[in-house]
Amino acid sequence: EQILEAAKSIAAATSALVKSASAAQRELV
Amino acid sequence: MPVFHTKTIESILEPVAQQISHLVIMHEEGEVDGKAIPDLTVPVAAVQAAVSNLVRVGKETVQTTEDQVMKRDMPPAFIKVENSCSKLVQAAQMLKADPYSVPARDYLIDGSRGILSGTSDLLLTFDEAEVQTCLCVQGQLHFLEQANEFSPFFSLSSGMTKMSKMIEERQQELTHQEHRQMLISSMNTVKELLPVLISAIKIFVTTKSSHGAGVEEAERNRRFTFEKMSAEINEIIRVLQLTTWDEDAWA
Repeated sequence: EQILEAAKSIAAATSALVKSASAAQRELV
Repeated sequence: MPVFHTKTIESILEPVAQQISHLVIMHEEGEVDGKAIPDLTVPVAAVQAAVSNLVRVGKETVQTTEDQVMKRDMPPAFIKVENSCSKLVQAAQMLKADPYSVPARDYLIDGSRGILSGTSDLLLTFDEAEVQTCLCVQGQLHFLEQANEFSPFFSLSSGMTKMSKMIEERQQELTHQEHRQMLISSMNTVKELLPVLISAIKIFVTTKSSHGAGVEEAERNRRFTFEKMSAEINEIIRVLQLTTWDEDAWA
């Protein structure tokens, strides 16, 4: 359970990171 | 074709996988158009904190679990996640200095993919719980095969019930329809063989204890049923260990 929750946190943080990179690029298009 | 092996893993990782694919496309465009990526220090720090937490929780699990597969397979997954996180940190540092840096974009993509892959590996190590239960039933089956009495059957029966329940839950979790059907089919065969096995053991034990005729035939029959059941449980184990990435090899 703890590992599942930790994996969810990693997924959320990675998702936020990738979104930041993608969104920033999109703004500059 | 689903990319992730189970619905739980899919629900956690599929959204991130899609975003990474999107980033890859943008990166390819960026190489042509030279679009900038801003400072990613803050979101990378959040990933770093989440990775540290996962590794901490994972190491505690490795120390406390008796599952040898988990002990063996989890540490390489930690290393993969940690190395990938280092790439992200490097990418953020490089992008801070040069928002157009192409190597930094490569690091960003490699790091994100590595985090995804390592987390998937880590979650897959939990899938071995069902395999352990099947191996336990195999052990009980082997023990019963050596015994000349009926009493060890009761532990096999309870092991079978546990295995059946786990396989039922597992097949509902799988994203691959073929794997689900294979599990259902093999488990049904095992269930059908159980009364046949009980009967074969009873006949063998009775014939042997009464020194009656046909002991050899009863033993052959009993062995045949054991072998059939054992082969079917091996098939269940094989399917349980199939992941998306094994599929080509398996085909």
